[in-house]
Amino acid sequence: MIISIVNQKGGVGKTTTAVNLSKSLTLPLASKKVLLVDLDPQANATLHLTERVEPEKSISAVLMEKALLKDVVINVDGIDLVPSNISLSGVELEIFMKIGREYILKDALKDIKDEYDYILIDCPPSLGLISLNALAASDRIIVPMHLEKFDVDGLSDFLNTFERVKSKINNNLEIMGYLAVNYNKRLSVSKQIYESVLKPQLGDKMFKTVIRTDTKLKEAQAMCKTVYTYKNNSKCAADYIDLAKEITGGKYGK
Amino acid sequence: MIISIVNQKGGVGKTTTAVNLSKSLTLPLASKKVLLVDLDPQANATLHLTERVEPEKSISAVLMEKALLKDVVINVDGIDLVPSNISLSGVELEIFMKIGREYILKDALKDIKDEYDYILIDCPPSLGLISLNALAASDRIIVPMHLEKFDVDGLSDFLNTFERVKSKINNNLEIMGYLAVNYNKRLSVSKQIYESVLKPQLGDKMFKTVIRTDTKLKEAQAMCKTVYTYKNNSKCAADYIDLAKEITGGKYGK
Ligand SMILES: Nc1ncnc2c1ncn2[C@@H]1O[C@H](COP(=O)(O)OP(=O)(O)OP(=O)(O)O)[C@@H](O)[C@H]1O
Ligand SMILES: Nc1ncnc2c1ncn2[C@@H]1O[C@H](COP(=O)(O)OP(=O)(O)OP(=O)(O)O)[C@@H](O)[C@H]1O
Ligand SMILES: [Mg+2]
Ligand SMILES: [Mg+2]
Repeated sequence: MIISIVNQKGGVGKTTTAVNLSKSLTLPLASKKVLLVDLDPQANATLHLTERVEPEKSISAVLMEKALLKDVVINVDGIDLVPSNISLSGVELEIFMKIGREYILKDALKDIKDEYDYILIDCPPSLGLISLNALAASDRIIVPMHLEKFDVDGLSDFLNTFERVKSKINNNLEIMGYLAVNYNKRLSVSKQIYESVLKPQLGDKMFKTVIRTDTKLKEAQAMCKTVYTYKNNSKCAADYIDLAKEITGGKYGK
Repeated sequence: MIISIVNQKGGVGKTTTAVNLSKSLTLPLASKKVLLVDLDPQANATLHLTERVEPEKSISAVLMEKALLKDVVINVDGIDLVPSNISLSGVELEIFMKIGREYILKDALKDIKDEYDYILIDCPPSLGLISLNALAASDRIIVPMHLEKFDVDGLSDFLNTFERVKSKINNNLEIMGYLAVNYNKRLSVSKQIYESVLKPQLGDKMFKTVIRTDTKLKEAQAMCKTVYTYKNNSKCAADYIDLAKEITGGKYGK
């Protein structure tokens, strides 16, 4: 199953979710085989786990059809990663005139897709050609959100864009769920948005799992580690394990 | 003076800074005439102050050369605003083949530029054609940052992009400063990144003013108000007044 982690709103926890959900899916309880594709020119998912890589060893080379996906995959902390590089920001203009420009990633994933239980794609904070490639290649999407005004404002625009992608580029695409990230129950605005706006509006499309605010996460990122590897009994590590359980439908083992 | 608020990293306080700095520049102490241009398809700056507008009454119509800037300007809370709309995300592809495609905003600003002391441009979290239009039209840029690993990682890529824009599109462009936003002294990671990474690396390019974490800001956004209008004695309101003082070089009045 190919899942895009997407929201054009910036800084809502797309990278944090892509990386830490990948990790929790590979833990012994689930032991899923996971590929994490970093599709953001900022390469935050890559730098959350490892060092910078050269452009020819990154997803840019794959989208420019100069390398195969399996040539650039590296294994870090039990996760297979397709790293990114800032050169990716130039790729969008390069592939603009190509025939089938929205399906380049989908084609590239064809020959390795069956080796994985889950392929997670970390998307940039925009809905240009790079993100469209992710959506065209995906079965499901996860939409991380902070519980703030701008997230609620962006929902209707997001749904319109999703419907257009579904009808024009990929009619199998479904929203797996909206994920509340960085939730701090003590902030009255957040609690109010979650309880009286999002839950009523999104219903069961809202994951039951909520990712709580946790400073251990920022420490883990500064150490280039997943939150589980940094501190496996932290709130965030527990929440991402709960999310993995919810996604695998309780087939999480035990 | 035209100032772009820009950082391709998402969720670092670009919109928060553009809106609340605009407000503090218009306060009686400074009484500057300010135009705020919302160049983000998410239209967060617009929705921070007012209701949604139709595409033909937004910046999209101006960039498509279907309307003049002065036809779409609205005054809200003492700030002249050029509102945005989600249709802006389609404009990038529309203007892609136009001659002089990076200078469309610069030309549009020509006939009203002299009516304002400051024009602030809120940019989207990407460095595509829309952001390039902002950089081509600007004299200065302000780079908001959260004090986290991903912000530090993105600095070198950002500087490379800035140098390319400066040499190819606008050689007058200068970085006015990097602004620490959402600073919480109690978080050891943030304090460490500020004191031992950013200050030494950026020196006097770092604004002396720091925008502290303040929940009043989220409440103000939920109420469609600037933080000064919502609670003029809040930490955030005071910090944005200090920033206005620093930018106007103490000519802030008194
Ligand atoms: N549960 C959490 N607790 C505390 N901080 C968090 C949490 N989740 C995310 N953050 C912080 O929020 C910031 C933004 O997260 P992240 O970079 O994952 O968002 P993003 O949506 O990928 O951003 P972009 O739009 O730039 O791609 C990060 O610096 C991270 O440390
Ligand atoms: N000083 C602060 N104190 C508390 N919260 C803050 C502060 N500054 C910004 N925020 C919060 O951080 C979130 C991100 O801010 P904002 O939307 O301004 O960032 P942005 O860079 O414009 O995002 P995007 O990349 O999507 O355009 C907002 O929800 C805002 O409430
Ligand atoms: Mg990210
Ligand atoms: Mg913004």
